[in-house]
Amino acid sequence: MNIFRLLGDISHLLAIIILLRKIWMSRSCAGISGKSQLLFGLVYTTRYLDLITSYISLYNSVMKVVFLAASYATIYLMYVKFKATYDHNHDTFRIEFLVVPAVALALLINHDFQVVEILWTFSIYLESVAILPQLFMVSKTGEAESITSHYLFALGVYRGLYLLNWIYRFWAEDHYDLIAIVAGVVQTVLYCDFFYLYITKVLRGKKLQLPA
Amino acid sequence: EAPPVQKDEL
Repeated sequence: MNIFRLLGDISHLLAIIILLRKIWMSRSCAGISGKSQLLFGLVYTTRYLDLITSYISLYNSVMKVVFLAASYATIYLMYVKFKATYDHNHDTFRIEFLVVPAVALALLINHDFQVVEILWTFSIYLESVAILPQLFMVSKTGEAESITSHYLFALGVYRGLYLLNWIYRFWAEDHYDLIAIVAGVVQTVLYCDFFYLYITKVLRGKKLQLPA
Repeated sequence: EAPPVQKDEL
């Protein structure tokens, strides 16, 4: 465990907490893409199946359980408890366009043709694009609440820090995983445009509003 | 063939 990895995980955790807290405190999930949240739920479920099969560390297991629980809680709040506030008219991204290619790619490019490995690979591919419905929703409405922006920023920072972690691990441990790295680069690049808007607008106290 | 890599990342 290096500092980039630890900060990345903390940032990831922070993003999830920011989102849950926002929904809970405002009693509303307006502006949040339920589809992205469903995709993240699927990502965690398919990736963390190894909770049952292999033990790595207490940290690892606890974080996995927390991510799973927080993800399911978010989905529950959006689709059950605060369903009335869910902005589904603006959440129109077709998720099959992400899920189907992720399945196909996982079957074609993987480290080992075994169920758990393919599910892990699928989760890596899907995670890299799972935020697209949310970004699409922001672009459709042309704006995002500051708190939603903070959530997206923390989520983007998480993958950015993981990139630094992989560079460090390659250099220090001779360890690298090309599937994770390529997908991680794609994922981070998707956030770049948002990072720019976040830094130039949200951090200066303005609302994130896209130019008309 | 290389052994499966242990997935120690989240």
